[in-house]
Amino acid sequence: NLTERFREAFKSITGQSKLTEDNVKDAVRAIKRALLEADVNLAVAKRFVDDVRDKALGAEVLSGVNPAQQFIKIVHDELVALMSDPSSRDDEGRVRINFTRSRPTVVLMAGLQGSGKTTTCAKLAALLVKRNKVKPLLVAADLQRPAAVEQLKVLGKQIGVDVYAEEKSTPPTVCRNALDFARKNANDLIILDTAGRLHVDEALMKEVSEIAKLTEPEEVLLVCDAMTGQDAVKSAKAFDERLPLTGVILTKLDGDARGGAALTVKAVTGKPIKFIGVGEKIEQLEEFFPDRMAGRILG
Amino acid sequence: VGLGQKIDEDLLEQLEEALIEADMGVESARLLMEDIRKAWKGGEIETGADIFPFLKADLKHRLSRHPVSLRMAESGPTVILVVGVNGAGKTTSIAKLAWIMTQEGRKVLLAAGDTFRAAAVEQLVTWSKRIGCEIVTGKAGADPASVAYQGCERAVKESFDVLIIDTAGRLHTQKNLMDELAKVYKVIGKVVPNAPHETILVLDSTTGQNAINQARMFTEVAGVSGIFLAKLDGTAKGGAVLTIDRHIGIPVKFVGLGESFEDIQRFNAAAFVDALFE
Ligand SMILES: Nc1nc2c(ncn2[C@@H]2O[C@H](COP(=O)(O)OP(=O)(O)OP(=O)(O)O)[C@@H](O)[C@H]2O)c(=O)[nH]1
Ligand SMILES: Nc1nc2c(ncn2[C@@H]2O[C@H](COP(=O)(O)OP(=O)(O)OP(=O)(O)O)[C@@H](O)[C@H]2O)c(=O)[nH]1
Ligand SMILES: [Mg+2]
Ligand SMILES: [Mg+2]
Repeated sequence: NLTERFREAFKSITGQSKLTEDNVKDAVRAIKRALLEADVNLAVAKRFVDDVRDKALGAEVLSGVNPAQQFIKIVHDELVALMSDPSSRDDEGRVRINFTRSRPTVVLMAGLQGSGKTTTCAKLAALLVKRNKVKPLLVAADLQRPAAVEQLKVLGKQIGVDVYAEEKSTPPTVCRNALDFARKNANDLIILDTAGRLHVDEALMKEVSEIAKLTEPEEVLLVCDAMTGQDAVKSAKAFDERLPLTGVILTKLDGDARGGAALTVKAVTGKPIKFIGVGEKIEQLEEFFPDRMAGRILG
Repeated sequence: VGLGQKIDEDLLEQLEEALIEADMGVESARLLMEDIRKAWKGGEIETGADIFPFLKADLKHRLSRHPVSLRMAESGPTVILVVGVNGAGKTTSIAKLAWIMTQEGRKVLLAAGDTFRAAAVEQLVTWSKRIGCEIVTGKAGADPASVAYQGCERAVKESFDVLIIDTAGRLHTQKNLMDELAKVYKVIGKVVPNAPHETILVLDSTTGQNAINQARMFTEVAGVSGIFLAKLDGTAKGGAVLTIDRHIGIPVKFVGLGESFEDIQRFNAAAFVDALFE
């Protein structure tokens, strides 16, 4: 566990009655290193350990508690606090999707290439059918990747959900027409699957921003791969600047990536991580729990 | 030597941070700084102004040790197995390899070995049509090893120069899927002697330290011989390949610079290292 791993670094705190600037120096360095090894962005990690140092300094070591364990608890609690977002939970503590009654609720999925958007669109549709008894419409707005439309159609068929697609069109047109189709088809939820794009591709970032302006989504979700490294800070910031993000979905957490990107993305965008992908199957989408993520990041 | 002059610690810290931000990893970056300190003490680096050029030269040298050319078969088809985690860019990278080989006048055959994911076969079939090369496909849900087998048989029978086998994305932590890949690898070797001649691991440039685990585990079951570093047209630097080079020694052979089949380049160590610090 973390206390054992950092036994050497925490030697200077052991036996102390108070956590001071001097005796937490090694421990703080060890935490920063652990965060970097977990792929937390460097600037985010630095800011985090500074906050932790401030919280730890002057803390009276609780009697009967190993000071190292107390320090770890401060780190853990601070990580959990950073990745939590109580406003994104309902009264029962479940992740909230901003449903509207006035028209079909629109959910826009965006993110870098290969992050898991198309698969997650289907997963989210299935989850909301089960949880909220909605009648979703999946929209194949990726007209650039070979067989992307086919991929969504196959997934839609697997879960018994309609897929809206157009042959020769453009993504914004498909999305606008999908809204009209949804009304006629009595769908109360629309999930827009968009093409993967680089945050430095100006034309494509403009396109997705245009889709958001056109469809005014209740939810704009950034789909991010859990194994993303330092670059998460750049892509998350760019997507947050160009889109009215309402949340993040972190995918492929069934792997062994420590997932530091979770902390980076939350720190940089302030938007809640709502769900996590934990496999390729439709049912493998779960609600995000900050305390589980904190433990995973710390290793 | 710096005549007993202390090394510029601020500069070292800046360089170390640049490497961490390039996804080289905190331990590898630290080891590299130790190498620089040794070189400074040993007189290999004379002034502070020489530190950065020394570092770049060292990295370029490391990454240039291995050949970036593909190992070709002495006779018969060259078999290239393409592997990697979900969404890394395998299928698109295969299209790029097929294009480059076709441009070189080789007769290329593709095998749609991802029999699992929705529309995976259709995706590769579309690419084969755009490039103008043949493709072997199996029934939906077919055993990937059987598609690899059919690909190898046809490549030999119809005298193809190159066979490139696509596989389903898989996380290296999924034992059953890694066993499945080991079976594909074994079957290839049974049909074509010394095959696969190359096992290419496609790595997403945005991947952090997990890339090292991927390289290790995929090498264990399928003998990775080269890396295709995809999505290098983004802002990620792909520094994890430096750590892979240091600990496992797998060379980067190609980089992916976009979503079209032409967006491929053979790996250029000098350009890669310069870009790390930009
Ligand atoms: N293991 C695992 N695989 C996942 C998860 N989510 C998605 N995948 C896989 O990741 C790969 C990429 O998923 P896609 O849904 O095609 O990703 P995408 O973001 O739509 O890709 P582009 O449209 O090309 O940008 C596929 O092989 C999926 O099955 C997950 O949570 N765990
Ligand atoms: N910008 C950019 N995108 C790329 C590059 N290589 C692949 N992509 C994109 O990444 C996404 C995933 O590519 P795929 O080829 O489907 O990846 P894969 O590894 O075969 O995915 P699975 O089979 O689902 O595991 C697609 O949207 C590709 O267009 C690259 O070099 N640059
Ligand atoms: Mg997609
Ligand atoms: Mg593929």
